[in-house]
Amino acid sequence: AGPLPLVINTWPFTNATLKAWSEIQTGSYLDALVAGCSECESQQCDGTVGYGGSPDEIGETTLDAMIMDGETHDVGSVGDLRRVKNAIGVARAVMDYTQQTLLVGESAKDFAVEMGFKEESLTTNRSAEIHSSWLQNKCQPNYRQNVSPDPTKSCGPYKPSSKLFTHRDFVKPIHRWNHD
Amino acid sequence: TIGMVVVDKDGKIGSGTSTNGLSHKVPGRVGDSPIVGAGSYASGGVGGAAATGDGDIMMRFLPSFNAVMMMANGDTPQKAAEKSIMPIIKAYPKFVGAVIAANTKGTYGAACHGLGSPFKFSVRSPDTPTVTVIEQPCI
Repeated sequence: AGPLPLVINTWPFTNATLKAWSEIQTGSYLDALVAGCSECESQQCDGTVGYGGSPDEIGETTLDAMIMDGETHDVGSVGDLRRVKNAIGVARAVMDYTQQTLLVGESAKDFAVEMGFKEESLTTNRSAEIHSSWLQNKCQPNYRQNVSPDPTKSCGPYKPSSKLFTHRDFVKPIHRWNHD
Repeated sequence: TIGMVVVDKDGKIGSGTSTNGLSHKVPGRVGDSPIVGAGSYASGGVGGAAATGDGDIMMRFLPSFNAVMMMANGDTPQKAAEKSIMPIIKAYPKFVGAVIAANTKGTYGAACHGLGSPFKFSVRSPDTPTVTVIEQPCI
């Protein structure tokens, strides 16, 4: 066994680790989690956390976040959060100010605003460029299948194919700079 | 994505995640990060875990919950992390992802698959002079 306290996180996001470590010296483990993840959100760690990264097909950045208290099994979670930067903060608010577990989409944004979070665009020049390049590359890669026009060659809008003919067997572009 | 597990000096534990997901996802798509037991999980007196990678695949196997249950049954965090991704690899040999795990006594470990290089994760404890990046070779 190692000594405590302990902060551990995925990827070499050392500033987030440091922030959580600093917070745990005086705050709670939940405060440390929020501080650490918030640090990554504001620093846009690897472009995989926070605003201005991973635009969807229509160019919008959306955020997912969760916090879990292992002592009580309380959970606060947000999915497809739009136009609010501090996703882990909103997740904490779901845990603290509701008896529910997971809020999503526009309604999650409305909840966040109600709880005092600022509504603002998550798009940056960088995310706009990523989306523009993707459009110029005929929307490749994408995650569609069994639709027409052929999603391996064309952008949408897509319609369902008359029959399901395949599961796309391709290596998804999951790597250090593109992941959940 | 960042997935984090924190244990305080009294052994109390929590976990969290934050991500902007995959580039060019279908609008409305949500990954594993906000799904309890998928993106992360924590259980007092046992430990916590967090996952990263292909969320569409990982959420089908609840690897974080799996890892914590393995620790509850006596596995080390390292072994629990490894065992938690084995069912995913079996079903999806091209799967890309990683799991970190820690118990409430301060022991930790990680496992990964398909990254093409060692998985790097960050640790700070009284045992480390500062934040330390550890490289875990993939299975």
